[in-house]
Amino acid sequence: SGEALPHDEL
Amino acid sequence: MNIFRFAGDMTHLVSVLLLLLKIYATKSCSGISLKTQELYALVFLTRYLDLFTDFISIYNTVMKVIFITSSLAIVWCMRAHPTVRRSYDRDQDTFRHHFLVLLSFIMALFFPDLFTTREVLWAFSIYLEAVAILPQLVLLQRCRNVDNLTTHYIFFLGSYRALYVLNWIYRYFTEKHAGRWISWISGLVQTVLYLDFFYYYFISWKSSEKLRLPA
Repeated sequence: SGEALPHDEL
Repeated sequence: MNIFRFAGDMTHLVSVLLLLLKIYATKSCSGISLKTQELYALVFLTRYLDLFTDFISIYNTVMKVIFITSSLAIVWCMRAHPTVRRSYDRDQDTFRHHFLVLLSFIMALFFPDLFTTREVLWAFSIYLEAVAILPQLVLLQRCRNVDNLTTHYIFFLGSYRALYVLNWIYRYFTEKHAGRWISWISGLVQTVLYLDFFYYYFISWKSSEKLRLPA
């Protein structure tokens, strides 16, 4: 994955 | 946010509250592995670095603060609280957890999502959490009589990541959010490590006897 996925989980 | 992830977060919160209750109510940390608590403190400190930089939601921030402060408070309690520290099973809690830290860090260097500081530390926290329970499970096998609060604590701690796996499955089918293979694999490994405990926890619940892991 090129873009850094959001860390929306704990 | 979906029901599986919310249930997972609540289960995780309950496990922390159970541990705090056990230590506060019994003024004792017998049967609790300090090494697992230290590993979890490290997991949260390296995973929630974005606490002050990326605001996602009030809920997200509050939960991160709760997990960081509670894990540090428990480590402090077991190391320095005059009453609690005396009940720590120092000579039973002998797992070489430094190797788990080293192994996870090497894994994170080789297999991060992106090779940036933030992502490497995030991957480190995910790999480390997958194995952080090992010192506690080994201690549980050595300490014959462990109180119920401790076994309930471990049960809820193990259940939360299983619920997260359901959350990733749900997100895969609903949001086309493939998620991160690091989370998938580590979450599955983490849950599998508990299967043995879950089995004996279920047996002890059915036969309403104290939980006993085989030696």
